[in-house]
Amino acid sequence: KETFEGHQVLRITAKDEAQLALIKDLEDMIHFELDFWRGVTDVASPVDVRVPFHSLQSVKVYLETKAIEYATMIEDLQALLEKEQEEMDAVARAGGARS
Amino acid sequence: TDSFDYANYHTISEIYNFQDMLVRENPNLVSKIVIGQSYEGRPLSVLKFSTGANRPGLWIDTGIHSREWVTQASGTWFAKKIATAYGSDPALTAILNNMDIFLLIMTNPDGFAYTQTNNRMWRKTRKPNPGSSCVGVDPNRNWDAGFGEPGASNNPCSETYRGPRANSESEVKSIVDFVRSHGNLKSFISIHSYSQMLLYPYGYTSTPAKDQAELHSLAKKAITALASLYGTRYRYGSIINTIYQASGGTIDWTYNQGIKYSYTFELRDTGDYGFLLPANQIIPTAEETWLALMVIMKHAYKNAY
Repeated sequence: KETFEGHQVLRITAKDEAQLALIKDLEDMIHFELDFWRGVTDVASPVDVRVPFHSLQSVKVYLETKAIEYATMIEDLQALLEKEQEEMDAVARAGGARS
Repeated sequence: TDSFDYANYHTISEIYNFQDMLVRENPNLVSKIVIGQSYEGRPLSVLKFSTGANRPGLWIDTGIHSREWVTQASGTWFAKKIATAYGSDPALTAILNNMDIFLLIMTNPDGFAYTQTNNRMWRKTRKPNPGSSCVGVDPNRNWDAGFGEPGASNNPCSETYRGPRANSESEVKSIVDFVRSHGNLKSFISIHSYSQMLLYPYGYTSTPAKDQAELHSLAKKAITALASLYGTRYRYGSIINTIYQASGGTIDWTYNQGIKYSYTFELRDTGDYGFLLPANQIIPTAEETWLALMVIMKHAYKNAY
């Protein structure tokens, strides 16, 4: 089962069209292995992107050197997935008990 | 289905069992049509809600992007809602006395199974791509509407890979065949998450749809109804103007087939979890979306074309 230890989801906010274009450039940086959950649209809409651990530092440095604002939307993706799985397991156990 | 836990996420087999149970409980209203199968051989089962023969139809699908779990969960809630509201909700009863509703909850079953067993982040289909180690096609870029134009990727490793040709994915081709053979669908609503938008054609071209004015005003009505429950604010407009250019998309194809009321939803975004929406958001999301669906379905019923 694929795990996502150390992955974070960043919410990136462009302040103008130039920054938007710089964020768009990230889509072409294949070596970062980014997964855009919410793509680049317009300045009013934030971009959400899952960043693998091995790319975190580079992506954050890229954003900071270009003065692009970002926040960490999901700090620890794997922890969230494990919580989700636990909830599903609990439902399954409860269902089993009922039947 | 009364004891089904609508407030939690479920496995693919639980959802398939739920569908069968709903059919058994409502034999005069609900039936199951298998319109095809996925690459890995899972059934593409459509719930048909019908009170008579030879009716025009309204289509809803959920989960074409498998990782957007709130959509399949909402689809399950919609199915129960339709079954219980018929006979008690005058608006839905009127619709179902004159039209059929088709609901495809598990639009990308291989992807969904994969999100639950191997990779929660999986969005595409699961068919291998010859010559590439990357698997799957984005089934919302695989339709024959501007296929291959800008707004989709030709790289099999991309999340928006369009596939080798339009309808290459059996999950897409099965719906295409069904829509064509039915020939009388009046609305087609494809449900995604997240980012809170209600969108109409086109995505592959900036040429406005010929019904844009009507689609726009109906979208406004629908999102107003949606917001009336919990205040969730949606943006609305054509895909290309509201999000970005996207070619080979579902509703562009359905609209070009003559299904005027073609819409796609992007459901609720709490701003914290992306598409990993906590299970306690499922019912509020489904409830508010239902209000918008009803606006569109009522409009399609009252404005025959």
